[in-house]
Amino acid sequence: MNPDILRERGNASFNTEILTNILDGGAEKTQRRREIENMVISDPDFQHEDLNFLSRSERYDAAVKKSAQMILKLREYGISDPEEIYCYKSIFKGHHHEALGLHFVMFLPTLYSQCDAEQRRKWLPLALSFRVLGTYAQTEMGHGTHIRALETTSTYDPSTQEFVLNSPTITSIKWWPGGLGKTSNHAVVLAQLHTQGRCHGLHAFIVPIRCMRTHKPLPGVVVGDIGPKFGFDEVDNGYLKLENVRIPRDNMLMKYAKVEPDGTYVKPPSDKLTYGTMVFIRSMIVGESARALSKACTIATRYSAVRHQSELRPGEPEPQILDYQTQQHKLLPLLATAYAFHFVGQYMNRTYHRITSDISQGDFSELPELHALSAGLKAFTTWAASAGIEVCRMACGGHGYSHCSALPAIYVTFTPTCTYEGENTVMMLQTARFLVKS
Amino acid sequence: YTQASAGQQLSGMVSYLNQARDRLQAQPVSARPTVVDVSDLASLVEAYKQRAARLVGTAARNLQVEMQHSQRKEDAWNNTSIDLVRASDAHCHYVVVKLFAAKLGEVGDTAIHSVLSNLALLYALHGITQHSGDFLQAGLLSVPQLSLVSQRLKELLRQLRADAVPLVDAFDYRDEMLDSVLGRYDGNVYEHMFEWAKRSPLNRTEVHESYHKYLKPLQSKL
Repeated sequence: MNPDILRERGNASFNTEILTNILDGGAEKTQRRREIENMVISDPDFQHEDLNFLSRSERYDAAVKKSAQMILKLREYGISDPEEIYCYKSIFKGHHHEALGLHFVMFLPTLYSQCDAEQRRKWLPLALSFRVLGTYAQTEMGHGTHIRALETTSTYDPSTQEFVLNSPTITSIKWWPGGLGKTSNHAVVLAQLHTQGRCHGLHAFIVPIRCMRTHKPLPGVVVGDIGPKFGFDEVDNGYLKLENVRIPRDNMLMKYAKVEPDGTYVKPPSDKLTYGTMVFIRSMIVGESARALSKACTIATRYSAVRHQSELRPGEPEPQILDYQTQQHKLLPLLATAYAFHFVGQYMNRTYHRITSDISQGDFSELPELHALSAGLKAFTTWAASAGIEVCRMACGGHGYSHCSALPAIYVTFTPTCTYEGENTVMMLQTARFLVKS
Repeated sequence: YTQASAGQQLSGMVSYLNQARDRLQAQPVSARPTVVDVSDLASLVEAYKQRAARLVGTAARNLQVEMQHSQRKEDAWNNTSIDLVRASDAHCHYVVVKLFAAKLGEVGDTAIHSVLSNLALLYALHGITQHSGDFLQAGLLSVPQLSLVSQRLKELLRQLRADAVPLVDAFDYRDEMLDSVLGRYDGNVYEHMFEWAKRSPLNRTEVHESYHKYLKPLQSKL
């Protein structure tokens, strides 16, 4: 053990373990989290070469392999509680994304929240057994957060009781969904619903995109990877062009809005319900902000205790850089921010579950506030965490620039949260609309 | 804001706008009370609340003014959007400070309560230094108080310095999860940094093939 860091720990004014318990939500949760960590970390199947030294294709390959192994392990260990699955996954994937991330984070929650009873019976077993590998295709090449402008169409044909999906323009090509390029065989596609000569706005449809036997793209489906990005090397973010793709009527997610066999449209009780999955993800991102920032703070603070530089007083040895007031000013407010966001993340998690439980009982009264708060806090925390991680990197001098610090990986994996699931400025304006209306 | 101004009672995180009606009558800055104690977290939460209320009110009023000048309400919205984003930002900042302060009420251990209180105070004061204009404009802080904020912030840095490493240890990230040479729990950074560099694919051979392909031919031509 480095003597500087040993001394730092000896100076603690509090019991670290008790604080860890508070962050986890109780001593039992800490114990269970550590058990799960041990399962992953001691598992030889999850050992791999340092991803920093691999090509993108090799990294994607390694990520798919790990995801497949992870699914088998979850079954083997009987881990089924959503919080424990989340914990297991966050450990095994480290700072990177997992190849099947969208299947867990968006596809499955969409099925749970938007399928009617009959659809749940059909799709959930397929998705939970991974015969259906899903993603969530909302964003288009020419359209982001303003989802009312999405161009993909789904036109109901009562003669065959099918929807016909099309990407009518270049800008309507679906763009960016994780796992869409090579991994998934189904996608929840957000498209403008046309029936009986009228457009009824955006609705969600389950669209098969690859053959479940051969994994080849289905007729009318043009699908592929969008190429290297700023990070996200493990994920095949994809494009999807639909050319007269026909799907059965019951592939429209019908828990709220419906299309009857004759084409009659039945309205949902709230137009915000279609975007419920995004609200869920935004709520989760608040906790992710805390997680990413706390990792960066841990790295920069420990390194600042070990690193000696320059001199404070002439003739004396180089002090730890954490002794410089400027270094404290860089790192300690960020540490406070990480703690603040951790507690806000806990609050958002509780609030999301409380309000969605009310919604399932037919009470939509708090949905607008949840929508506004999740949008605003997603933007607020991701902006602050993203900027904070970069400050942590620079607080580590030249070594922070090396991939061995993990700070570049944390940054490139986290900073897209400022733009995905709603670009932050747009999110803030959504919150503002609520505040002004209130 | 609109509902609160019309006298409706709001609940949840926006309930502070219930006082919007009182603030509708513009008061001179000098008439507003200032936060007395910059070391008191409850006072700071109140300051953040009033800042949020003020910025929401300002954005809403600016929007109304724009709507009188713009032909379309969408244009008025666009022309007020900088104010609106500031208002949302202030609202979220208030929510974060409020929730952090509320969390302290759940912490029973005295030593941990003390260190988390200092962190919460640091978070709140640091936010004030970054947005001092808002607090001054709203009359929530005076210029001399801003100096006190700065002074108190430096004191907190000194106090928290001693606990910095234990505070990050409490996040409880194992080395395998951090995957960072700089952030190693044992602090043995430099030895492992050297080991890591040696694994670079460029070091698989003593002489890289690019030397034979390009540099040697170049040297032979010059």
